[in-house]
Amino acid sequence: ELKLVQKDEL
Amino acid sequence: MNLFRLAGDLSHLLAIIILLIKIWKTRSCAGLSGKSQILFALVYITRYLDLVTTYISLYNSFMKVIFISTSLATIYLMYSKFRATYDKNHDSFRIEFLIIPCVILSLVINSNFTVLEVLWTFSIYLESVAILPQLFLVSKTGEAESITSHYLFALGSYRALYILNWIYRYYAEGHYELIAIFAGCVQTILYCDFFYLYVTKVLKGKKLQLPA
Repeated sequence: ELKLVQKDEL
Repeated sequence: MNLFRLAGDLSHLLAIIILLIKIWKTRSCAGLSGKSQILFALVYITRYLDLVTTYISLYNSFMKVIFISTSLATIYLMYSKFRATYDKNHDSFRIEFLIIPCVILSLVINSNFTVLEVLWTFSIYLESVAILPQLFLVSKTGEAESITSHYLFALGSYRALYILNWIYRYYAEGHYELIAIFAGCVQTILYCDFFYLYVTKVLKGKKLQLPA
């Protein structure tokens, strides 16, 4: 299962 | 958060403020592409849908709200309040030629086939080319006011600074996002010609005028 990187950039 | 990232965000914010001040003070949106502004609004709306699903930080949410609301305000000023000054005839770039390929590309190349992820990917691809109608307008009229050049410089610098941020994050945190990095490089390359003109002309006090 791919864990998505949290998108902390704008 | 590192210095490059912060500088990039502030540069992005500065660009938007310069644009709004220009329109408000001169009571005119001459020389500005409404189509680029529509594309940017589309970029922010499709990218920041996670505002309602994921909380990252106050800074993050605040900036997202600012980017969405100021881009909508810019569209309102251009297409409603100062509509009479909008240079419609020169702003003739066909934005469907940018939107459709970005839709297709985001459906094909994304990191996860979910609605939010595809829309995020679409916004990244679209942002990389969203300035083209504006650059097209400048090349069509052959010149740009100084304030418009400052806007373009701040807006172009933002993604260039993000590239430094990505390099830093790769080494410092092992963090990287290939789609954003690729699109960010494309975006920055599109500004190179403009950066050259900005440094050689505008910074020396001359008007940005393209060679005939």
